[in-house]
Amino acid sequence: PRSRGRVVSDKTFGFLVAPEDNASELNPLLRLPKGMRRGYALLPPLLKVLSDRGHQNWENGAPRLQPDSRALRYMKRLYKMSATKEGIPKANKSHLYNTVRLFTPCSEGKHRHRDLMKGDVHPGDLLFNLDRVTALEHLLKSVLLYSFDTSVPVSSSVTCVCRLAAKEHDSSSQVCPSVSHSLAFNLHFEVRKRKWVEIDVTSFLQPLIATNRRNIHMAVNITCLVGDPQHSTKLENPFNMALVPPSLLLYLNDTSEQAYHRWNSLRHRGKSPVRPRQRNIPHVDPTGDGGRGNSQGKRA
Amino acid sequence: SRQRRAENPKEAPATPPYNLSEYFKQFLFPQNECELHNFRLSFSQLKWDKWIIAPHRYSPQYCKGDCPRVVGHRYGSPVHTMVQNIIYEKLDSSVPKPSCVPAAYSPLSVLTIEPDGSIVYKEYEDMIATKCTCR
Repeated sequence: PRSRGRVVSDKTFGFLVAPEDNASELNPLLRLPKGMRRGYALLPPLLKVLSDRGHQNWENGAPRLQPDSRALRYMKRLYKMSATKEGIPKANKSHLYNTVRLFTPCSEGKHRHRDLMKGDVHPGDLLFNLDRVTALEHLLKSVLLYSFDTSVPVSSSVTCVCRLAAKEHDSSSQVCPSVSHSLAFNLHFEVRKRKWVEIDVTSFLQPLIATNRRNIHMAVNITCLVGDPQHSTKLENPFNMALVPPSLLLYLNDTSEQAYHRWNSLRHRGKSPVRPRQRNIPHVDPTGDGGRGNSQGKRA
Repeated sequence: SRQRRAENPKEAPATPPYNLSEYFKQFLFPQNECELHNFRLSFSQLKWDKWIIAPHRYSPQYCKGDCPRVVGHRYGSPVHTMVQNIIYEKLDSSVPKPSCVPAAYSPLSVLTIEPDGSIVYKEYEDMIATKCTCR
């Protein structure tokens, strides 16, 4: 439309700009009337992103990668817990995230990431490429998600000792000999119907993700004792075979305008916006899983 | 009107009383008044179901219909809307009449597959129209 003296702030349309030629490729449903196509497509970011992808089955020439089926099953379950059938986010106040990203580890063949593979990578190492995380997405919680190959018979209870070490890459992307972060902890769980084990690595990864690290290189050493730790336990090999390389789950708060902000909707409903005060905010589990600590601690 | 009819029967028959409400209605409430209309699409229709895993169906809804000349509080319209209507009717018909547009939205949660094979659950603001207004 003719903008009579109307100032179009590029902030508003910055992320919606679609060059003219893209408009011609758009799906007919999305094609805007001629007058509107000058310079930008007024598409909500979701449709803009998708309509671009609609005609780019290849990302910059590379074939579209299909996700791991186990990971897909987990995310569908997370979707069912977070939204209704029509796709409306459930009004679950304790669920602070508005974005959850699941990354499967890069392997030699699948995601050959140039500056990752120069360093020495051991078989047990995990390489995650976090290019898709945007600068406006702030980390709330990160989890290593182990799933079990249920075909391997494993008795009911398992106790594991898990050692994580993050490897730094210096500028020449050689792996530095000194390991900068390491973490060891015990894990005890029942493997009856449980298909997933979530290991909270938030404090471990926070420093790496806070420095906007695009590639996470971790050495993971997990040894498990099968059986009840009080009685006879034995280190059983079958269990280690059952462990599939873990996925990395990031619970994020997307602060961009087009993302849904719960406190914003509270404000619209006439309540004062519940903005986190800058004082030391008690670490609340963003997934609302009922974090540890007594109610006293929580109230504090 | 009955007495007037008795005095001079030749006068054109007045409209019978029951039409009065019809008569006024054309001024107060247009036939196809501005309101929210249902629209459901499935991402498979758009061939996007390869990377939009959920939801399968999406109802963005839309607003359609004429705005009454005197909108007042009925649509939560500001007084400006009536002023715009008066400008259109009395001063300059190139100024558009008030339009029927969404006034409130609800968010949508989407599960998609990224080009690198990672999976993302995202909640987007303002993706479903829930209320209409005249502006």
